[in-house]
Amino acid sequence: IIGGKNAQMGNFPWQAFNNIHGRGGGALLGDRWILTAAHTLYPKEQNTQTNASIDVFLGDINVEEIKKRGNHPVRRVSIHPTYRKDDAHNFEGDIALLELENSVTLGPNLLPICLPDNDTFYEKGRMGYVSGFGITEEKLADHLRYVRLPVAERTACKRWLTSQKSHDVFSENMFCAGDPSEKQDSCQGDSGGVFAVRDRDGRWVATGIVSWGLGCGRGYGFYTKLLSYVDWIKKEMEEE
Amino acid sequence: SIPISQELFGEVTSPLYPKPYPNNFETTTVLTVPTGYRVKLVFWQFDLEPSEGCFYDYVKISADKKTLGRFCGQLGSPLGNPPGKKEFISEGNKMLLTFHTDFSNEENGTIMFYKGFLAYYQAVDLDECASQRNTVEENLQPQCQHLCHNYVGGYFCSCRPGYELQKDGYSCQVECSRELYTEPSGYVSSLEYPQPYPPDLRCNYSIRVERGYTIHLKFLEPFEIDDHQQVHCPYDQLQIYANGRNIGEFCGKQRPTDLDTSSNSVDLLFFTDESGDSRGWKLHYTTSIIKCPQPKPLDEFTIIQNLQSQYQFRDYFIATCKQGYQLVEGDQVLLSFTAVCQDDGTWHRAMPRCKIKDCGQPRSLRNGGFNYTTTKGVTTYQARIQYYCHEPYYKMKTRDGSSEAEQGTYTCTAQGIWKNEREGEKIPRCLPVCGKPVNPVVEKQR
Repeated sequence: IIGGKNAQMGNFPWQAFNNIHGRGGGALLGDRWILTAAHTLYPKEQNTQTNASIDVFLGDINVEEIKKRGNHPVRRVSIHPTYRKDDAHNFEGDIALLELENSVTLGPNLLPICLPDNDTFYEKGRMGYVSGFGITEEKLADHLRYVRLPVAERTACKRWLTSQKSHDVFSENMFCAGDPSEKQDSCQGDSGGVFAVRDRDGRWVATGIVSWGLGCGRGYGFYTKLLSYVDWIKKEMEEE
Repeated sequence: SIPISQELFGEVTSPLYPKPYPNNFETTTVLTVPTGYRVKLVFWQFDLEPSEGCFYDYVKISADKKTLGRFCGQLGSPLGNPPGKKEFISEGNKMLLTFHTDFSNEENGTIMFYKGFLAYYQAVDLDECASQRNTVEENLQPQCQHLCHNYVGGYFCSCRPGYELQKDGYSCQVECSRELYTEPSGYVSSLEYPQPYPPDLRCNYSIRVERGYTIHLKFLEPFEIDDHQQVHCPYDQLQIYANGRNIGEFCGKQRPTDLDTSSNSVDLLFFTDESGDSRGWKLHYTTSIIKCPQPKPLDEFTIIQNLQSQYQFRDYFIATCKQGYQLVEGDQVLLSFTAVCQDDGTWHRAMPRCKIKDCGQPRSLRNGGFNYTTTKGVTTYQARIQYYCHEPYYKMKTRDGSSEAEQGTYTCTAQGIWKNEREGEKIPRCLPVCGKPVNPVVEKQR
């Protein structure tokens, strides 16, 4: 997290910490599903080991403490079928679900986040929070940090990408957040964590998954647009 | 004499009949019928020289060493003694008919011709028993010691109850060791009652009636068994057993009280010594069907179906419980209960109890719990609990139109199962509550 703050216990109780191909994040859905980015499991442009262990930790804001709480074994991994590991410039379908072997017991430091049900969450300027154990300004975090970011205008993000001579795909199933003029952003190690906003009822809703960006803290961040994948998520989680 | 073979009937005539019989002639015809029969003789034709006292020609009939008559002349003649239609019957199976003629048949110098006789004989049954009756009167040895039974051509003897006919077919000896009575009611008595009973008896009178019946004994007057004032029944005694169990030993002159044996099997053993002249005993036995005690519930929750006013052998009753209770026999839970009235007047199973159904500990609710809305810890019929979820992290899954209170209320049913009115046995679910952190980020600085 660039330009953020340390989180307090219970601020982001859905936050998961995983260590698969390096540090990554995730969010608790229900009491036995972890929502994350597909590229934390299958990174782009990397010959990943097929049977890398998937370690998932929950329930704390400190890396050492969260590890002490123990790994939550994963029963099943579900990668969205549109995700293409081999296409380095297209993070379409960067979403995955991990089904835990056992349900977790919810409490003040371990609670699930909700899923979006309408497009208003993606209006320009809608403020959201991104949290993660990823790198800060040149330093790997040992504490959960968060940053408050506005949803950006799609055309602005496209223009910015063009200016950066980027050929990366910015599809309808993604949204962008941040402000090039502000040094606030998510960064490596935050992938898989969610972009969370509060709805009118005060409920926290995950609207995006930290997906990709060009560097950190110097432009927009790109997020998987969860609203596009709610049906898939529900199908995977079945009645849950 | 001329023996005639043993026929059941036949004719006897004078020589040359119907031509005149010869002079100076005498013959005796022996009429014999089978043993057990008597000989009956009747004259159909009779025409002999008449004379005073039948001195010249005559027919003499004798049987059983007696002369039954001497006959001559014709019917209507002034002299002689014609037999007419008279029937001659022997005592035994033999009759002798002697025919005698003199040297001539003249009347006033005229030679007379007489045709002689034609007689018919037949065998008639001998009532040997009648002759016994006569001989008894004459104090002679009877043909049967006790009872005589005549039949055509013979007779047989039998003995009074308690006696057994001996091999000689005539004499009777006491035999009372296997007397069996199977009628539903009747009389049993000592031998010769009310005359003195014989000595040295070892009698066994068995009364056996159908299972499920009980035998009642009522002794009649007089009751008299040799007794001693100081020693209990030293000489003769009557022992009574019901189902092999001794229920009394009796003697003296005091009639035993009426006995209800509660058994379908009674044995009376009567022993006598070599002397004494008591008159014995007699009883009237009756039977009645055995009844079982009226079934009574042991608790207020037991129901006896179709309760009858009385129960007898082979009747049965079915016990059930009021709703919410179950039958128990000891520690064993019964699915049903039936008791049958036995032949000894007892029920084949003891009355069960009805124990309230216990639903047991309610199933634990994951991420939730329950409270008793009735008495805490009581899990029996009609107990009620309320499930809840660990809020605020979990919330009970409810159906449309149903509140958590309704959804979480479970009652212990009569079947011993915790049930919710709408959901049945299925317990509620506690679902995670999303997006409600207890300590969300708060931006104070503006």
